[in-house]
Amino acid sequence: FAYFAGNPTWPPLKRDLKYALTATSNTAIDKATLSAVFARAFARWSAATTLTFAETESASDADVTIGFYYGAHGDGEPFDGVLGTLAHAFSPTDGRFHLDAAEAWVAEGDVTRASSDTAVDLESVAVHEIGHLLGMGHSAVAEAVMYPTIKTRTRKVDLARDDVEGIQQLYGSNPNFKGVAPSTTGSSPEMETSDGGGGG
Amino acid sequence: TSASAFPDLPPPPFVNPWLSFQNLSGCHMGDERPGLADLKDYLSHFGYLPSPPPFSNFSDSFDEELDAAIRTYQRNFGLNVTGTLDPSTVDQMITPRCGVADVINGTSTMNSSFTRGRNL
Repeated sequence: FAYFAGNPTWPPLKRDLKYALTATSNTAIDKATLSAVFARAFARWSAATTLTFAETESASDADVTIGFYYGAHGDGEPFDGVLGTLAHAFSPTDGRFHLDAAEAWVAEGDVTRASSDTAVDLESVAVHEIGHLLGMGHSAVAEAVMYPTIKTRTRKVDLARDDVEGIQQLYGSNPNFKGVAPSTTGSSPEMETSDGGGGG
Repeated sequence: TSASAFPDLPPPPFVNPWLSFQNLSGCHMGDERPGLADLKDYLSHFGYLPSPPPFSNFSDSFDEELDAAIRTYQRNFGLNVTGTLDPSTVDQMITPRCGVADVINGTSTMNSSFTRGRNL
């Protein structure tokens, strides 16, 4: 695992974070489904740490804002259309999380059976980007959610040991954490993927 | 014009902005090949090469800096460290990914304790 320069984190008095879905008009996914996907993604990090997350309707009340954007969207990091760069997020305590609206996001059902060659699992990308929002950099461990790439029609949402060790060094451990899933301990990379689900 | 006016339009074409890197497979130091400048842009964006000087662009030359950048990339992604654009390296490069940089200034890697540079 790796951190950003200076190891930025959310301050100790900021352990209960609020997030808002602020730019969803560029996606056909309905709001309820989006809320469910992001709630699950945040819960995966919360389970391992002392952090909690709750959705709020008010952007001004939120620590984290999440939106779908096409192309240039004002932060100097334009999106590039289908595939390529899927999303990006800023380190603490910025809180911005942007997704490329051009992607064929899959928010429900089995992404490994998606008909589109360009289908990308929304929850998998959300778990990764939340890691950045919390201060995690990219990992060289292929089974870690903080690995920089993800193939199409692939689902990778479980924190690996590498992810858990990294986030717990930043925020401490949740005493109720039950440990990483057996398939993500680091010895045998496993992901749910379709046959030949390459990156294009 | 509403989309419903053209109900038989085919879906958007399959697009991957990095697919052209496949044309560079097999390139190695000393080569001059159209498209290497785009690859350098890619590697610069993700931190493996410094940005070109203001008002200039990358060249299509496979130089020492590109060789070193590719070696760092291969090391980070657990590939054979050859310095050449072998097929497995190209396959990794065209895989969809997060827009946050892996490395900055070639001085730190995904294996290190922190990622320098842009906090995006």
